[in-house]
Amino acid sequence: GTATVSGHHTLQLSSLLPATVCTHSTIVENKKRLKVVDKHGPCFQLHKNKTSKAPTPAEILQQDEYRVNSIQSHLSKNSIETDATTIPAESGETIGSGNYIVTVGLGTPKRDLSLIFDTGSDVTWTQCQPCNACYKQNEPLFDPSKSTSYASFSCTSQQCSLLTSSTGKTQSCSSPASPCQYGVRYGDRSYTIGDFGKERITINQSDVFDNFLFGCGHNNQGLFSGAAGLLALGRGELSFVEQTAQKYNRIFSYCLPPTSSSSGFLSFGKADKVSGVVNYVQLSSASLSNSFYGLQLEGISINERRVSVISSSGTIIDSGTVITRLPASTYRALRYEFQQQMKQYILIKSPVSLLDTCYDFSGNDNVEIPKLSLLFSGGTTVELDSTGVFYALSESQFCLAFAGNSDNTE
Amino acid sequence: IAILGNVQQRRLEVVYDIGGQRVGFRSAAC
Repeated sequence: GTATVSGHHTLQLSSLLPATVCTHSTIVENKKRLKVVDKHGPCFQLHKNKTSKAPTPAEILQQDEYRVNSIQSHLSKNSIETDATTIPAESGETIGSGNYIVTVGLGTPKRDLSLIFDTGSDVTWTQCQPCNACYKQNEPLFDPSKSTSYASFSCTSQQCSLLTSSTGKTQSCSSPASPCQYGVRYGDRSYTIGDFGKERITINQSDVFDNFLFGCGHNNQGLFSGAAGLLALGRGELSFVEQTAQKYNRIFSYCLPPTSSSSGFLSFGKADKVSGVVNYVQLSSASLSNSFYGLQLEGISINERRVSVISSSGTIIDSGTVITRLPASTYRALRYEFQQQMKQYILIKSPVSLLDTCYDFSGNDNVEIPKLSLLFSGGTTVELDSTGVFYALSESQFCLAFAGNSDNTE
Repeated sequence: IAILGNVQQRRLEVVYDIGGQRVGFRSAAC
């Protein structure tokens, strides 16, 4: 749906709009890759059951704000604690859930479950029977009593102490035989609470992991769009990445699909030889929380001309945040130059406050848009795909998918 | 803190090599 003409991309607008039909995957499916689909799109097959209504773009952006607020709060808390100062930040919450779904097997016999994957989370969980309070999910609930490989832990177990160190929450332990309880509350007030246990998790026929530590949720509420739970790909020691480090050596990759009707992939371990160059950027964690994947983004270029410089304390890459957030001054510089390059189109007042550079593309099937690239420390440049520039609010309103943090010093 | 969101990651393969302390990007991967 895209082409490059005279230094610009030609973008087919329909590729950004919500689709009703899932297109056949063009990815060569292989046993090392899990298929990734949009949580709200037609390729999440279970949407056909209509047990959950797809949110509007405005609702998705509101959720995105909750997630970003949680991330900023979490990071502020960490940095402020280092400085031995106190701020009134919300604590005890992790960030909101992500936007992309993969299917993995859990238990013996294996039950396939559609889980949201999230690089910002450390605890994997699924809704379990018996359920005291559960949101609607499209697959039957996982029943640990019907799995021969499930076991729970007591609150005095070593595994339970791992949970305490990972979530920062102290276990209440009335007696040594009391069950180990986990609880995760997300930034949008969604939550999951239940038994902490271990189970067999199956990625594919040859990649099966016994004793995988996860949460079996008996009280769960939130906007999880019919998914059965969450696959945590964060940096904590309970994340899937850490628990499978012996086999996969802490290497994984994903490709997020360009449209809601197409699919991407999630794979673990060193990749087979692929076409195309991988441009690497140094991972930086020292100045950020241990929970997130930090990079040093230094600037942004439009049509190969650097227009904004980032001098903030760092950048994290997150699979669950929708809109890229930049320091306020960086965003202003990007916005100015972007608007200059898009002068031939009608700029409209945004109906969504988060996004303030929106265009009315009525009457156009395709538009020409400038090339945007991310400039990282070490000289690495990553050019964005043409589908990675705009966020569609409606069939005629398309907004630059960047936003500024409210203040550089906030 | 800036956050690189998922719209900007579309079609890029994002490779997390935690042991190697690096994150890679490959264009037009899906």
